[in-house]
Amino acid sequence: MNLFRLLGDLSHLASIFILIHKIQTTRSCRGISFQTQALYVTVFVARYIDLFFRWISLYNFFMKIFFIASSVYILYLMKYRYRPTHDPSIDTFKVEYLVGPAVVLSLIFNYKFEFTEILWTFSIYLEAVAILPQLFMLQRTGEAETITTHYLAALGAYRALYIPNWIYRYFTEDVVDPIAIVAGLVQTGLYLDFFYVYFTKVLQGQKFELPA
Amino acid sequence: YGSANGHDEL
Repeated sequence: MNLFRLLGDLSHLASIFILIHKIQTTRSCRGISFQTQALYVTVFVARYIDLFFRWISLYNFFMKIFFIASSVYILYLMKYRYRPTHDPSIDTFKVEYLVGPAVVLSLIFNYKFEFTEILWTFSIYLEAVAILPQLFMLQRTGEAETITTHYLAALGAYRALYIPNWIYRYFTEDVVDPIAIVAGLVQTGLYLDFFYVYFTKVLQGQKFELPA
Repeated sequence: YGSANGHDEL
């Protein structure tokens, strides 16, 4: 564990709290992609299946439980509690285009051809692109509530912080995980456009609006 | 190299 990794994980936690806070205070899941949230549940369940056979640490254990539980809770909020506030007509990204390639890639590029290992790899590839339905929705509507942009910024920061974490681990522990790194770089790259608008508009006190 | 880190990241 190093500082980058810890800050990354805390940023990830923060993003989830921000999202739940947004849904509960506005009593609405407007602007949030159900598809992206459903993909995150898939990612966490596929990756953290190792809860049953691999012990890493208490920290690791509780974080995994939290990510699975909170992501399922968010789906519940969107699907049942605040269902009328979700507009499926603007959340139309075809998730098959993400899940399909993630399955195929994980079958080809993995460390070991074993069921749980392939699930782990699949979860890494899927997480890399899971934000796309959300970004697509943002692009379509061209604007976002400020709180939603804070959620995305925290989520993007989590991914960005994992990069110095890998560099640090390379030098201190001699650990290199090419699958996680390549997928992580792709994932972080997807946030660049968003970050540009976030820093130049939202943090200057303006509303998040994309040029028409 | 590879999964040497034992997938200890979240």
